[in-house]
Amino acid sequence: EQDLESKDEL
Amino acid sequence: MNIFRLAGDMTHLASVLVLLLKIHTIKSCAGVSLRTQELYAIVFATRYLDIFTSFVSVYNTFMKLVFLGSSFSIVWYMRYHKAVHRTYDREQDTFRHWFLVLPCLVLALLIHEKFTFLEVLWTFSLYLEAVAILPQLVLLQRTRNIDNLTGQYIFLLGGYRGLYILNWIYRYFTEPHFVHWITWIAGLVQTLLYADFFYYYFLRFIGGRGVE
Repeated sequence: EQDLESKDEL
Repeated sequence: MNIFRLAGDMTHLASVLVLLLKIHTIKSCAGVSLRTQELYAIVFATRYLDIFTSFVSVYNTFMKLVFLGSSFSIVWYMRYHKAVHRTYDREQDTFRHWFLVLPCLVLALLIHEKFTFLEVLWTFSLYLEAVAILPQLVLLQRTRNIDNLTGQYIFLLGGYRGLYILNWIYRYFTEPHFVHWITWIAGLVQTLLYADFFYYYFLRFIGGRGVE
């Protein structure tokens, strides 16, 4: 889940 | 998505569009560092490899495609478009970009969250983005010539960095597990580089010499 959080930025 | 993040993305988008507009309509890239633009193309290419593996939102995928497309278009214009290429300050833009790429790659191999191919390249892109503006700043100091569009480009990029920091502060306090040291430190270093530039820029401006 943390992965998705960090990867949701550009 | 909070207001700082959205404003940051829009400022980032505006910076790229300002540059493309300048190059496309004026057919000039005077004062623009090809080295920096190539570094940004590498940054986006290595960061957005996950475009094939993970889907976040239509907005995210769309923006990734826009940044990839625009950064490679700018490099293409500067390298291969005859009229634009003629205006490129080749002799002044001599910053060795390998001196930035290699240390960032080594650092990403040493310091990362997970040792996987995508993760290391993603981390590399963060480190590289932090320093990618350096050739542009060096070129600016050498030519001492900053036209309106080049100035606006750098101002918008700096604004984007500042807004992203506000976004991280906001997310830190509103999202329970939002802690990303690597992203934050790389982002902070990048913002400090811009702050240094703005300081120099304002000193010149206040010094009465203005901006040519």
